[in-house]
Amino acid sequence: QDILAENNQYAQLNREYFRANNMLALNFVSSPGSGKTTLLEKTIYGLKNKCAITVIEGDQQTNRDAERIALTGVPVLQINTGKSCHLDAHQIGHALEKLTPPNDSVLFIENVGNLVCPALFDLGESHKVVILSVTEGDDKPLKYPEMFHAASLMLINKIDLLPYVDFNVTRCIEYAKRINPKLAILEISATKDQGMSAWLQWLKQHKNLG
Amino acid sequence: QDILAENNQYAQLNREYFRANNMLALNFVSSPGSGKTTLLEKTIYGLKNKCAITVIEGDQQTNRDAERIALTGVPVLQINTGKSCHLDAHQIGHALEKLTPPNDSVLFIENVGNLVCPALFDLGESHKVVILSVTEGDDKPLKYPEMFHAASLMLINKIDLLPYVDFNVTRCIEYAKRINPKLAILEISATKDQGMSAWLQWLKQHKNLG
Ligand SMILES: Nc1nc2c(ncn2[C@@H]2O[C@H](COP(=O)(O)OP(=O)(O)OP(=O)(O)O)[C@@H](O)[C@H]2O)c(=O)[nH]1
Ligand SMILES: Nc1nc2c(ncn2[C@@H]2O[C@H](COP(=O)(O)OP(=O)(O)OP(=O)(O)O)[C@@H](O)[C@H]2O)c(=O)[nH]1
Ligand SMILES: [Mg+2]
Ligand SMILES: [Mg+2]
Repeated sequence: QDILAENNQYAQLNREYFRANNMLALNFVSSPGSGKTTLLEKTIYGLKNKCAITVIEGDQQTNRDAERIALTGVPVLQINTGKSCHLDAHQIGHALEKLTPPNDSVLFIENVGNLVCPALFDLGESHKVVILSVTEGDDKPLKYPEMFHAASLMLINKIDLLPYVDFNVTRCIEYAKRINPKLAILEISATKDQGMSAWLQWLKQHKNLG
Repeated sequence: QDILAENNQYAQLNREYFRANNMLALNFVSSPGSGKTTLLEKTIYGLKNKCAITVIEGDQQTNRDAERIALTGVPVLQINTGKSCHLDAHQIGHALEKLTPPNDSVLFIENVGNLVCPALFDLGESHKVVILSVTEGDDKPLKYPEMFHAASLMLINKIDLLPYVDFNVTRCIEYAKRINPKLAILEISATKDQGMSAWLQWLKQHKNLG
């Protein structure tokens, strides 16, 4: 409660920083392995000729995700949270001091894989983007409502696996809208490049890239 | 830290209760949607003629998992954790007072879907069983080491999906053993009933059911 109040103060500083520098900051959240890093890899290739991109990676341990992002050529910083289950706004503020992203750029933050705790920790982002894999089951919005309530956009990922799993897309969308009627929803496969143009379109609209 | 110390005191009371009643208590942990509830459904059918089973279900919201378990005919209690990301030992103690499981029985605890926080909260269980779905990626033991260090057994689930995903079983096992050399490992498909007899065997050995 004190922890949340303190985090919100740092989040507000970050939010003001992003506004002052005309930056779009997105906080990518999901369960472990739903496809956050793969989506960022593909998104960077789709967008890097149009605008500057910076990435902040969060994981309990290892540099593995930052190393993957580094291969795309954009600046990236890895934060290891140790036992902690979420990135916090203070860590993001420090990362921004090191990264010094340019004006008018896009910041992608990949949070620790966790469908619970990151919903409570504002990082100062413009939007939370929640990724739900079709392999997890369509009832997740009801069972983990805080995260779907906090998000602006839900990406249903791994739709290439729909023939092999028990996932009803219509039902999942209905559950998600029950929790958050304003939630935008797109269906994608990050590995098979399905639905990526609609996702890039959402990004450009929110960055006013036209 | 105070929270953990207080939790450990309640955990110790639970552990003594389980020992006094000759109960095997298992804490099932995994990311959201890795197959905990499906595994419990199948396990109960495989075991209910041999010993008494009781289930405690943990989720942020809804009774959905407890309702699924109730269809198997065993006693079950649902705990909703609200914003909290894990079951704690105090909640388990209260649940035991309501459930009053018999001597020599098995208790299955399904924790909140979360690969981070439940590793820190001892419930007094005999063993943590971590379930990793092949859809999550084989590097999860390295990136979320606390959970794999805390577990006694890892179940690699959804092996029926191996033809369609990028998951190297050998590499995953090597990573897991790097984090926890004593970790037992089994490969299963809860929905296709693959690997279930080896899993039931592990259970019976640990319950001394012969
Ligand atoms: N079939 C399929 N697999 C995918 C898709 N997107 C990602 N994957 C696979 O899912 C696994 C995990 O992908 P990541 O991108 O590492 O997931 P993540 O959310 O970044 O994982 P963490 O950062 O550890 O929480 C990898 O084996 C990917 O190849 C998809 O659209 N379809
Ligand atoms: N293909 C395949 N799907 C599975 C398997 N086991 C579970 N599933 C599916 O995975 C989805 C989630 O299963 P659950 O048992 O609800 O997972 P869970 O871990 O209990 O989920 P939470 O309690 O919400 O964290 C469901 O659609 C299941 O049918 C498996 O072995 N193979
Ligand atoms: Mg990642
Ligand atoms: Mg479940």
